[in-house]
Amino acid sequence: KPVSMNAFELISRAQGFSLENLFEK
Amino acid sequence: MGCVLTKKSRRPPGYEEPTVLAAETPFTVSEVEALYELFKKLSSSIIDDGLIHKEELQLALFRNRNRRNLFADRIFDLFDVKRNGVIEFGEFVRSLGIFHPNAPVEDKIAFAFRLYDLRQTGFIEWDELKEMVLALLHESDLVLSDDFIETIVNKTFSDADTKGDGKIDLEEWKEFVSKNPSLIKNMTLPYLKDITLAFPSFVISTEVED
Repeated sequence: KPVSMNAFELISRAQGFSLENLFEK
Repeated sequence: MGCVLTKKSRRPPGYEEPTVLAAETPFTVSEVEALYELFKKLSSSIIDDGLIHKEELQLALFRNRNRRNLFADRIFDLFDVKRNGVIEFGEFVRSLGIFHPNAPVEDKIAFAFRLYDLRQTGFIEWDELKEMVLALLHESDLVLSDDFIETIVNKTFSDADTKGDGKIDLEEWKEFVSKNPSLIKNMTLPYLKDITLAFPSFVISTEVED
């Protein structure tokens, strides 16, 4: 089965790889 | 002799004037002042010294000061431009500027490259990419077989490592991002455009007109 998933895509979408939480009150 | 504590003297080490920072970043003076409110909050959460320590960044990102996270470590290292173990206000604003919706795309691409170049060798290497995938899976409590993870990493390398030397350099990374622009979506924080709404208290104390 061909794998079309891109590792960087997975990483960049991960919640833990986001700075958004900095702005949570 | 009286002791007058002026506003200026209360500024922490590494404080830079909003006008200077606004001139060098996509932020307006008001936005820099709003970021100062955020900075004050983050930099006093554990040690009230006006500097962001790694534990404070981890606390802000994950609500947990002791939870080590690969991404938080890398972000801290990249924001800590002077490499003195703390993030100063100027470093905070300049680094966040890269995440502004109006920041140049080239800056975002270069920052993402440095973020993923875990060991700062100038290349994103196969084992670094695997380490990042493992970190995100751990973060999300997902379990995938090692074989499957390596298949994903191999496939990504076969697409991105066009020179075929087993590592991704900045040139290959730029080319790969141009084909997959969604890869730098996490390099833009739309929230930064509304930062003055999130931290309006500065409006009362602001000293400088935009």
